[in-house]
Amino acid sequence: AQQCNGIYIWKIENFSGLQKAQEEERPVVMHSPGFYTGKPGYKLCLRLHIQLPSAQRCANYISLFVHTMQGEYDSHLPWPFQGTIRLSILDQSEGPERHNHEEVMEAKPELLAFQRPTIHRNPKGFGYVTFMSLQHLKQRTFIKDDTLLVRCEVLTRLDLNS
Amino acid sequence: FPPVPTEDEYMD
Repeated sequence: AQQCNGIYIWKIENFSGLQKAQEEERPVVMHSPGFYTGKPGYKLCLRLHIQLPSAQRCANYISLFVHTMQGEYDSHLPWPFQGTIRLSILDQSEGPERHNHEEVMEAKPELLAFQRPTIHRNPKGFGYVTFMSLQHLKQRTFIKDDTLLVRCEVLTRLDLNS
Repeated sequence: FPPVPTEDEYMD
């Protein structure tokens, strides 16, 4: 999971257990392992929440954010991070008619989220509070074998220049 | 309308 040419797939297992916790109003927040956007590359991780039924405005939504992490190439990389990040929840249907749920976002270099991290994981992330509703999750095969697949594809400005 | 990405802070 560490080197992936800019594509990382995060397998979240036991999703029914997470949903049960959420239904019982227990907060569900998870971080992915760190992954590199290339070699050399930026170290990033994903943060996923299942918002509680009692949450204001974002109840029963999956929130998804990207965080920068301290990585082994940081001193050789341009900062702030600049590039394009495509976040997807993968449709695991059999056959050709797959409809992933996707959003594409452009890094905003003026934000703290894209500065070189000064601690293990930058507390500031960038992404979507209302990435996808739990209702929408039921409409296709987004859960298979009790597993949710989250994909993150990163194209950095470094990639574009090389 | 498409959702808008935002900065969001999370501390353990």
